[in-house]
Amino acid sequence: MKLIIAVVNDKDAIPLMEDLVESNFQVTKLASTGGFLREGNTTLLIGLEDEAVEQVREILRKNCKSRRKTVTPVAPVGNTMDVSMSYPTEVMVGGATVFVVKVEKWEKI
Amino acid sequence: MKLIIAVVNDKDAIPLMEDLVESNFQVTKLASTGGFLREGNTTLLIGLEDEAVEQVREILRKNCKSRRKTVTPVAPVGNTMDVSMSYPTEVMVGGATVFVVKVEKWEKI
Amino acid sequence: MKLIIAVVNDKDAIPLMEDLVESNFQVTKLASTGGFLREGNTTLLIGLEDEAVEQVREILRKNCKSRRKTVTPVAPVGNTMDVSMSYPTEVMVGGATVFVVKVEKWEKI
Ligand SMILES: Nc1ncnc2c1ncn2[C@@H]1O[C@@H]2COP(=O)(O)O[C@H]3[C@@H](O)[C@H](n4cnc5c(N)ncnc54)O[C@@H]3COP(=O)(O)O[C@H]2[C@H]1O
Ligand SMILES: Nc1ncnc2c1ncn2[C@@H]1O[C@@H]2COP(=O)(O)O[C@H]3[C@@H](O)[C@H](n4cnc5c(N)ncnc54)O[C@@H]3COP(=O)(O)O[C@H]2[C@H]1O
Ligand SMILES: Nc1ncnc2c1ncn2[C@@H]1O[C@@H]2COP(=O)(O)O[C@H]3[C@@H](O)[C@H](n4cnc5c(N)ncnc54)O[C@@H]3COP(=O)(O)O[C@H]2[C@H]1O
Repeated sequence: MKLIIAVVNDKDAIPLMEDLVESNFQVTKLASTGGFLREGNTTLLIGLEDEAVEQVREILRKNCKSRRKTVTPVAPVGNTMDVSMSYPTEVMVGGATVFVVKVEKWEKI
Repeated sequence: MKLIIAVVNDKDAIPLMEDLVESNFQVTKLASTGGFLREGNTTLLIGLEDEAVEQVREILRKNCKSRRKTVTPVAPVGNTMDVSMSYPTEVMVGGATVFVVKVEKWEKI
Repeated sequence: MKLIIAVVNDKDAIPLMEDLVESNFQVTKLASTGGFLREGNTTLLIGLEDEAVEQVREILRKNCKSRRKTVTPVAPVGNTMDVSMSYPTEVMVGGATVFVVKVEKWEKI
């Protein structure tokens, strides 16, 4: 048994969750914020059998496309706290950051 | 050391947390949403000693009772996005979905 | 690969996240609530290489100082639900509660 913790773009969250549910996976959604861009994103918890991890990675791949985005992050650039020093930067957003964790016990109580 | 991640019904969250705290467990509560019903629920994080897992499962069992509920989920039924095609369905709600994960290091910094 | 799950004081969350990002760590922030004080706090997810855990513990130590606080917790004291029986209590707040979990697979999809 595994627990997938996936951080995804808010725009992709609903189609992704619908795809997961239609494929008979159960998922719990948490509202989260990215540390770099300080924008809202979505963290999904998906508990599943070991053999199903590949299928879920496929569903993630299908629904979470990376795209370039020009941002001016609020995180200080360099050692100054001067926000006016932040440079517009191009980052890849979307896509999914996925952690697969081993679950020792998974049950419905 | 283990980390219990438990998804519970919002109605059960407060009595459950009080019961855990009275039994000297510490718990962190996250607001979450179920992927199928799209309703708010609660995800609890409970870090604890291995020997205490049984006691917490007992507390979960005592506070989180399953009950039947008739719902008309917003998740598309079949391959159509037509929400008017969703059938009222009876599901079991309440209860707790519990994942027990091994923790390599648990400390207060 | 590890996933650090750290529960920290809301006041420390932003400086801590800035410090992590400046040191090239990526972090996802979840709004959470403590089970005892019922106050808002912050749960951070930091996925990282095994060798980097020590550096992140140092950053946590630097940014999350414990401080004493007198509180009157809303959790019932003893077996009565009588809130007027809660005693003002001194607790240590701030600091960070840290769980380090082994990650079997960490990838960007
Ligand atoms: N120091 C830096 N310099 C330049 N560019 C930087 C950067 N840190 C992040 N970025 C870029 O900004 C995007 C958004 O990062 P953010 O931290 O807001 O939002 C992140 C964060 O919430 C989460 N995440 C990614 N890696 C993580 C990790 N190792 N641990 C915890 N959360 C992670 O997934 C979201 C998307 O990450 P993703 O890597 O796809 O996309 C990242 C990356 O392309
Ligand atoms: N393996 C897993 N990984 C991550 N999170 C998990 C999980 N299993 C359960 N959860 C979380 O626990 C909540 C309650 O699940 P439960 O199975 O008791 O109760 C479920 C179940 O009785 C029913 N249900 C879920 N998916 C269904 C489906 N595809 N068809 C019919 N009924 C479904 O609807 C109830 C509410 O589901 P919902 O998704 O809204 O909310 C779920 C979800 O947030
Ligand atoms: N094993 C664990 N599993 C999951 N989450 C954990 C955890 N240990 C700590 N946390 C999280 O970290 C927050 C701060 O805990 P800390 O022990 O530093 O600071 C605690 C502690 O000094 C004190 N405290 C907690 N439970 C107590 C009790 N039963 N009696 C007396 N003081 C208590 O009140 C402070 C705030 O506690 P609160 O529950 O509101 O908030 C907790 C909780 O959200």
